[in-house]
Amino acid sequence: GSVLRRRLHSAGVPQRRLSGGERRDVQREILAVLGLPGRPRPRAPSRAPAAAAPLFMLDLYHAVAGEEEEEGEEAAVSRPVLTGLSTQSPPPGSVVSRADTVVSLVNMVEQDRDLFSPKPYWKELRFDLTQVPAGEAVTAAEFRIYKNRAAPGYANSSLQISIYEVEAQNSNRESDLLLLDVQDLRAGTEGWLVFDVTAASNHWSGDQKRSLGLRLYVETDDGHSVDPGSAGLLGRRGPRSKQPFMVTFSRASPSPGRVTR
Amino acid sequence: AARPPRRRQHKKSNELPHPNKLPGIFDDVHATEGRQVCRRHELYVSFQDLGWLDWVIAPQGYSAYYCEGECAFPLDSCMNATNHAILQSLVHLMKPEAVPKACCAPTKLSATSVLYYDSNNNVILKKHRNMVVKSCGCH
Repeated sequence: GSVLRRRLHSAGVPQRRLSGGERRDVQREILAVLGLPGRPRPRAPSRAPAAAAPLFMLDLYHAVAGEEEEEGEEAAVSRPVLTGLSTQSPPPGSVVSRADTVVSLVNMVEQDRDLFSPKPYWKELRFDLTQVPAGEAVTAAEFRIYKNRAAPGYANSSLQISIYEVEAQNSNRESDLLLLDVQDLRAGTEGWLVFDVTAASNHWSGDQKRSLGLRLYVETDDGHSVDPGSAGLLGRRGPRSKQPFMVTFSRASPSPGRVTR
Repeated sequence: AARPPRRRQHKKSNELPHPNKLPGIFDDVHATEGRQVCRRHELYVSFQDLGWLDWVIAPQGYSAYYCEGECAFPLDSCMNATNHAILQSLVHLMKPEAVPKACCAPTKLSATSVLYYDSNNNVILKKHRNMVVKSCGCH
């Protein structure tokens, strides 16, 4: 991991002991510099990096930190080479630009229309977007989901997976959907699938959009609807290291005035 | 522990008369004997010492550095001096009470990235600009 730099103990220079209040002020000031309103308190034991999102983000961190070390401030975050920890492919295409903030979103509600419901079958995941920085422009967004080998019935067939944004839910008819991305693959394909959902981020600025519904449809070559679970797509009930998540890349506005305090 | 400051040797330069040799004006100038010239010093910010490793995933801390040292005439080329700083240090020689020496400050800063959990267990990678001193100079 990261190299522990030699910590300089100024021998002989008296170290002033801070009072409790001063220590809190120091921490609050550093948190403010880091752009945090307060000290985050993650729920689950945060030292269990086996979940998919932290593994992916740790890989991305090492790529970005390495760039900063070498080139200094203007380092363009070129396409990072993701190696080692997570076997996930780097963000698709030239998506990784000079992002100021990369957020992996793991909080979602899952809903399935499966074999016990009328066709077409689908899987829907609604993500909480509150952590997407409001003051920044989203430059790219991806949805990552793990696919196992499909059920034996589809062994040799090709599948088409389409992902839509659920724009509006209607009580008496089908929801309004916006097509975001499509992928064609073999039913036996195994691994992470990466969908580009940047198009859905157009109306995330400000407080308009606090959650995002993504709906997946799977079809065979001849247009038969396939239950996403039977196609091998893992939802929240999959192992932690294979649970779906979203990643957003955003950039601060050119000169965010530092708020005078 | 910080290294003991190296004693500065006087640079032998044949082209320009050494300031001390100019009649009258700079007679009382002493080379900055024993005082450190403006340069970068180690400063390590430890998230571990702050007790933050329950939410900061990486790094455990980072080297921020700081700038310290004299910006006294003559300003060597290694001191990244601006033209203005050179002039200011000249005027300081003549009117030390009226005009201060130039300041030793960062001339180049770079970013550092922090990977952390938020309170909802989302993982966030944030780049923070202007957090690491890459070089110091006289301003």
